[in-house]
Amino acid sequence: WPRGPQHDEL
Amino acid sequence: MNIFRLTGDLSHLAAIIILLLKIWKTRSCAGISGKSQILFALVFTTRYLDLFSSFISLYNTVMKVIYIMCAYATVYLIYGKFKATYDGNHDTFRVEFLLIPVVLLAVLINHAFAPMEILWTFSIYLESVAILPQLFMISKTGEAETITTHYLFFLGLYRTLYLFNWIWRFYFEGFFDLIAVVAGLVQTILYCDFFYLYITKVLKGKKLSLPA
Repeated sequence: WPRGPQHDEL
Repeated sequence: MNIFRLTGDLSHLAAIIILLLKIWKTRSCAGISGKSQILFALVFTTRYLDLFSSFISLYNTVMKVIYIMCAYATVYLIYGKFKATYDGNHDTFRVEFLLIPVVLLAVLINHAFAPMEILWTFSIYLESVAILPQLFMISKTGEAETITTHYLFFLGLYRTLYLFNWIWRFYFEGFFDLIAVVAGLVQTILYCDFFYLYITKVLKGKKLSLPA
């Protein structure tokens, strides 16, 4: 199941 | 982290605090669009669900919690405690005209067809247009309290600074997120008209009034 990039910005 | 992103986050935090204090101190939410505040609470809720699934940094976690708490506190003050001062007659923007396209776009254009990713994408797209009910309300009333213009200035400045943050990250980190950048550009462009009025009027001590 694809997760996508981890987003580190608010 | 870079200076643009840090000052952007602090500008965003300043806007949120200014609005909360304005409503709390004046015990009135006159001139404030409750619809925009609900949309912002929705933006934070859908974007910060990863609070429970991934830890990035203490700063990231603390700021997310503060944003969510302030957003819901603001909505509560508008629709709960001070609802007698809520100007519903002028807060008439049809938010379904925002939500439906944003949902469709989030499902069609995203980085991955996964629940968390689609929610994040929905939140990014929604944030870029969430201020429209507020700007629409000001155009209907033809004016805005000065403190409200400061709130809008810092809110608009935050995403403008984020644009520089993305330029910085592109060159120094090779980081680039097309969805965030395009939505951020749209969001900033929506403020241009307001920025012009703010700089030419409010900063010269005049009240912000639109030609009705």
